[in-house]
Amino acid sequence: EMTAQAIKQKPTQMKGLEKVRHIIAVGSGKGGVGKSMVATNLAFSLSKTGAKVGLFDADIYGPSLPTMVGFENVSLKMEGSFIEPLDYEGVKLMSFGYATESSGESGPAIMRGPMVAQVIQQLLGSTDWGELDYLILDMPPGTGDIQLTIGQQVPVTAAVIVTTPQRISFVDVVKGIQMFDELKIPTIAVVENMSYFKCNDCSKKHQVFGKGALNSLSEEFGFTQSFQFPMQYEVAYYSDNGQPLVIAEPENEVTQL
Amino acid sequence: EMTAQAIKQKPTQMKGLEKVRHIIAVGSGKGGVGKSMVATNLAFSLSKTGAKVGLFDADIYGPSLPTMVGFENVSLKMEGSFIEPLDYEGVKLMSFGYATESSGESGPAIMRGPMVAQVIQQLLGSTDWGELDYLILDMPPGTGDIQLTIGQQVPVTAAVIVTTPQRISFVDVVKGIQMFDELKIPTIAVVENMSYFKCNDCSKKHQVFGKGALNSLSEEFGFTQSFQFPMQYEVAYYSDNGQPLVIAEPENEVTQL
Ligand SMILES: Nc1ncnc2c1ncn2[C@@H]1O[C@H](COP(=O)(O)OP(=O)(O)O)[C@@H](O)[C@H]1O
Ligand SMILES: Nc1ncnc2c1ncn2[C@@H]1O[C@H](COP(=O)(O)OP(=O)(O)O)[C@@H](O)[C@H]1O
Ligand SMILES: [Zn+2]
Repeated sequence: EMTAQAIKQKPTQMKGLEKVRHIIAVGSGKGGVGKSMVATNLAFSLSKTGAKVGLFDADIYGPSLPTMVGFENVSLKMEGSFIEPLDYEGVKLMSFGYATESSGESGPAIMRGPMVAQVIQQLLGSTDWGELDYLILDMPPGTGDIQLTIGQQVPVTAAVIVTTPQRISFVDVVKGIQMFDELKIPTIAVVENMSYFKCNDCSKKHQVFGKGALNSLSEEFGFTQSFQFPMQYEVAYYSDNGQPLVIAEPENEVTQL
Repeated sequence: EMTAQAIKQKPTQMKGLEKVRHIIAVGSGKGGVGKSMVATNLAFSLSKTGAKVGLFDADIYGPSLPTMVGFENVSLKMEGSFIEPLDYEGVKLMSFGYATESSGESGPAIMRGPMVAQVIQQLLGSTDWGELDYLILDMPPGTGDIQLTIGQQVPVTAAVIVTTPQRISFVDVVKGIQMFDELKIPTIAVVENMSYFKCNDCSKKHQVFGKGALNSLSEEFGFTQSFQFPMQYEVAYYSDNGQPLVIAEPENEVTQL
């Protein structure tokens, strides 16, 4: 009964997505685990290999992309009924945060479900993504309206799950994986972020958030690909300064994704 | 236009709240900053001073309370049209996670806004909280249906805001404070969590997530009370093992709230 709403509808006429080959959702269920950081760096890593890539920030309540990839003055342009995406080092970008910045409204998006679903349909479906090999979707926390709208109307190819070592995160992440299953989206990889912190004075590795459960997640759900990222000062520094780590520090161990 | 929905309605007949003196919302806008940890320890700290306290987990999509304060076998009982709250060391507890555990459904709550709003009204309004000095509401991330339903229907006395040093968190927290302002809920304190990590081998303090913006938040919004918590292995350890830090380690510096 709880999951009755998860029956997949036929993908809508999201004109902007017609020439996109693969759509990858980066999600987790839990907030603050590093989804936006992973989605942003995944997009720019794929682009460095020569693929045509786009990145969509699906978090209407708390858009992160304008902070992670910053522009001086944002002004979105329309081309007919399409919205032109922004471009940074060849990656196409769109976020509700760019739309509100461009129209000068920076307040909170105090909206109920139906309104948020409409914003997602317009922003994702009317952006002129053009020909892309990959469109990365940076998903918000939870399993509500935004996830359902995207799951039911967007032909998502696969999902990447991000977690942290805490048990709370494991509990929420399992819900996120089960939701993707309900929506018939295969989960292809798991990233455990903030796995440890290495003191730069004495090189001791600290598992601040505990040992984590990456092994049991991989065993339980049969993931073939799993990665562990350390907590690093540089990761937070470049996010705060609007530059993807992959561009700022290509040699950093976190960018070996 | 975006905030038009924020106009306050008259508090509904939430019978369970009739004998509650003060209701404090612990929120932030951003997920994963430590709202549940702060809300849980605030509730148990207040209870240790002799006050009668309740704690409600308002995150329907990702309930944390059943992990933070664990029970062997959860089974919720009804008393007429009221739900009996659980009790741990004298603090009354209620969470959607306890309700699903008690009925054996542990899957994700894949629900759209109107359904979630109904679950909140029933769970918060029909719990028999009895006579309480304080009811602490552990709020979910975002500024959507749950926040609107509580803001419009529950006589919240004040809010405590939790943030972390990253810029992304500052941006979301400002939205959370502005939403509380729209809903006429005064923010009385700010907690910056994970401000630094102290290596237990060489005692170096690392500001892994940067310097933070506690001063500018306090100046911009005029907060009189602000706290900084370090990132500590013990905090994550006791949360993962279902015991409030205040009970497990009363002398810990984080519990000097
Ligand atoms: N491994 C890491 N080390 C240091 N900081 C990190 C790491 N991963 C994420 N962060 C920082 O933590 C914050 C939260 O991450 P974010 O990607 O916004 O999480 P989510 O999208 O899951 O809410 C960001 O400022 C980000 O830069
Ligand atoms: N200061 C801290 N040091 C170590 N772990 C922490 C700290 N604050 C929170 N945590 C852990 O991080 C996880 C996320 O915190 P939580 O309270 O669930 O955040 P939120 O409610 O904002 O999503 C929890 O497992 C919690 O125990
Ligand atoms: Zn050290």
